[in-house]
Amino acid sequence: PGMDLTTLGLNLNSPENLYSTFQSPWVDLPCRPQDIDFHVPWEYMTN
Amino acid sequence: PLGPVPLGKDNIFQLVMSDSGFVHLPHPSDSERLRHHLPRNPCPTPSYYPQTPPPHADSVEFFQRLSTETLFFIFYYMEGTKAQYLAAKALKKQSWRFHTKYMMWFQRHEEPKTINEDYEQGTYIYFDYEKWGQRKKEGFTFEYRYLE
Amino acid sequence: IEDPPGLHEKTEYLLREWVNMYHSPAAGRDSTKAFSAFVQQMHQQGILKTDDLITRFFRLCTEMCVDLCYRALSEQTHNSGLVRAKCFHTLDAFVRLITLLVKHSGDTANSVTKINLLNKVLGIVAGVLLQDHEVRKTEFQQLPYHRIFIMLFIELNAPDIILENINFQVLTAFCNTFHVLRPTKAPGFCFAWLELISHRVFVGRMLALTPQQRAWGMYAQLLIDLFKFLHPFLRNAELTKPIHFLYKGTLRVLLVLLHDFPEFLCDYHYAFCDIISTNCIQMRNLILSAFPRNMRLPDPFTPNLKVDMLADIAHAPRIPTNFANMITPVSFKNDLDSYLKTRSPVTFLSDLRSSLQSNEPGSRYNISLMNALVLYVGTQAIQHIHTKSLTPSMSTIAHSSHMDIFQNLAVDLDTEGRYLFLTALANQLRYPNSHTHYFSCTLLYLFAEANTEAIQEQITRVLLERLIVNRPHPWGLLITFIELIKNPQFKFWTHEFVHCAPEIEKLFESVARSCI
Repeated sequence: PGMDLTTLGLNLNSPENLYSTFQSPWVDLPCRPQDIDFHVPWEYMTN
Repeated sequence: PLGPVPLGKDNIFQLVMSDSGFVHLPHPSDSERLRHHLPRNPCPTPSYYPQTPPPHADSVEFFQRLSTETLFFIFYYMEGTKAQYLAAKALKKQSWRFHTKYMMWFQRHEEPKTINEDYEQGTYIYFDYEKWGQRKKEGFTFEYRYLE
Repeated sequence: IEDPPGLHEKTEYLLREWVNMYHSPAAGRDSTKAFSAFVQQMHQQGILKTDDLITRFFRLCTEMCVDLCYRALSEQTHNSGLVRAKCFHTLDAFVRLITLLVKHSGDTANSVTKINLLNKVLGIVAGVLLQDHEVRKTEFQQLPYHRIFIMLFIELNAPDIILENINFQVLTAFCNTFHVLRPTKAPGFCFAWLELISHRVFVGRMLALTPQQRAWGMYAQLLIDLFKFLHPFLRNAELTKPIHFLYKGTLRVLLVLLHDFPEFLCDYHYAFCDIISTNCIQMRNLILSAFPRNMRLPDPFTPNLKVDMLADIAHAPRIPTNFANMITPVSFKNDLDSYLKTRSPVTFLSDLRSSLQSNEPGSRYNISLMNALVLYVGTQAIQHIHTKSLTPSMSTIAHSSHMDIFQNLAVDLDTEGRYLFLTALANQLRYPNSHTHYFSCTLLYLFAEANTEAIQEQITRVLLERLIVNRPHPWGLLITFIELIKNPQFKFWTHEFVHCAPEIEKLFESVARSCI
């Protein structure tokens, strides 16, 4: 009967895009904000 | 319904190679910049701990509900990430402003005593990332060329 | 051909220098200060003198970076975080160097020089990978190559005016490289490969941000590469753990595409279903369930739903694949066109079965040819009906050269061939459009006009196997099956096969209950 695709860790009812927080084909959780590399202003790179 | 087909030599080789690839699967951090301060550190937790972030945890509205100290922590320790960006946005909504020379966040404690084209001067609260705490500074000149 | 004497040492020195400069606080924003100084050093060492030297430099750098990773991976096996940090320390610096060399190659406006250099570097990394894969075999490590490709892609897609101007060529270069490194060619790299092509930045650029869907075709080719790799293993249904893992990862990616880019799946459904194994019913259903986001699908369970009154069924779906060209040889295509036009010679029908047969191991039929024939005849039929200012229905699709071919195939083929034929028809049951409507009518017509119960049973089986798997189910499949079991014209419940065993009877009743 195949798999229950709702158990693969994707919010299929989300009104937002899924690809922008898609972490990996092997992980059943989306990216958290701290997992997503972002182009922040250069001044923010304090380190 | 069409029945199985014996695998050819190429297919057997592909199975052997994918087996070995499976042993060294890519890790999510392989596609992320190095996280110097907070690298991923998987730690088993009891199953009754929340296993997923709360809903809409990646929105500005959620970040605005976090304490300012949490926002500062995210800003300084998760640099180059969406979390830092959202923390900065939330801080700005609470009237904090980033000083690019001192690399600190400032907030007017009172209406500045002087404001002109180039600077404003007065009493400010700022967050000292080295001492990790908020401080008050009287008579501080905030030059606009250092305003982010 | 041997490297010139001393080049290895020079390269090692330069690479080490660059890594130090990259990590130094004085490197400047985006390493621009460090880069200016480093390019001088490269000139002084003569690395940039000739194309051959540049090529050798990149190859040696790649090999050194890879060797460093293998050493790190073998030294410390208990702390993978530290090992990765050590590898990325050099790999990320190398990637930044490549990015800056590409960006500043030639004049600002000269994209040709930049892309040529990028293609050269990608080709070199791919070549080193394939050689490494060949030599080390099961000891091959995906990590260094995965890191180089993903970080290079991310850097070359940074918000920058120079890079934006060459973005489409950058995407093309990466897609070509990923195609060269497809799983059938580098199976030891397949997990990293799927991670690369499903990365959010890559998907975003390929499917969302590139205007006019210009990159869709390239992305479709990568998915086809993936399906081709999985095909023989999925066909045999017994999956090893790694292949099952890869299959599950593929389903996740397809779900993301179904949610975010259903129109992409709609456009390429034919190409995908042509390669997906016939027993991969759920994966195929996933693709066939896609429908355009601006479309509102009527509830297939609506009582008295008048499908032929829906406005959408007048419109043909977009199918970029040139399926007409897949009808080969040319002589067969000419005979087919001639028969469609004139209904002669009659021998065309009796020769049809042998034209579809194949000597390929594993299938006695040419499945791609079958699929192309079915879609071509069907689209020609729709066109023919429209020229008479009619719409497809049970009466207008009948008594035509097109239906002659379909009925002949239903009767003349053996069980295997008929299964493939019916599968090809059922693959067009999707969202409301002219193809879904025509092929739905065709399946029902073939059921009604079948001269043996075996044909009716097989039509039922082809539909049922798509319904009893877990969701999603294509709209066209549902309305076809509902029509079959509801419409008294088909006398569905009187057939012996419906009652051939208690389990089967229960199954049909259960499906009917959920449908009605």
